[in-house]
Amino acid sequence: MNIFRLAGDMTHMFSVLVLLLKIHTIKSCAGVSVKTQELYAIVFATRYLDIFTSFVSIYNTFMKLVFLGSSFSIVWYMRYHKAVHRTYDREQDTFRHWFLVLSCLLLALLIHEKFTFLEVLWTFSLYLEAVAILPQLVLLQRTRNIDNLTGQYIFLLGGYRGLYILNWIYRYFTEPHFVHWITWITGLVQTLLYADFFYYYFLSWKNNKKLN
Amino acid sequence: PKDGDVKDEL
Repeated sequence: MNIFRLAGDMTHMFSVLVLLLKIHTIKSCAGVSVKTQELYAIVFATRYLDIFTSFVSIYNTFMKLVFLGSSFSIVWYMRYHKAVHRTYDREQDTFRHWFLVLSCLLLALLIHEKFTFLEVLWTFSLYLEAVAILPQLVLLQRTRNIDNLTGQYIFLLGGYRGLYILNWIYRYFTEPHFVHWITWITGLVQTLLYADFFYYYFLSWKNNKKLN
Repeated sequence: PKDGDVKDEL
């Protein structure tokens, strides 16, 4: 475990906690896409199937449980908690996210390292994570309104992805056999989506305008 | 997981 990886994980955890805090204390999920949250729940559920079969460390198992628990809690809050559900932007959050799920599943069946059940689902979770933020970005563009907490949530998520890339560069130079093309390319695509968003976020902030 | 295995990540 290097410092980039740890910082990335912590940033990731804070991003989820910020979102849960917003939903739990303000009882509002305005500006948050439930589609993106459902995609993350699927990502974690399919990636962490190995939680029962391979033990890495207490840290790893603990963090996996945190991400599984938090992503499913957020979806539950947004779909079934009455007060929170009332604040959900249903008319604007119309991204057809099941197409993403289907495309990523097909891609995972075609491009993977090993054709086993766990490996294909693990690869599927990488593909899906890369594009899971799309419904959230589309929702932000539609409502053209971004509150501080939602902005911080996306900012922390972007930071987490950036730190993971530094972690891979570090591991590539310090560990033998650390070559993982699928992980790297999907990670890069995901980070570029955030970078693109922040570019426009920064421009609109600089011009003191709403997001365009 | 062995050295260089990306599956020890989250």
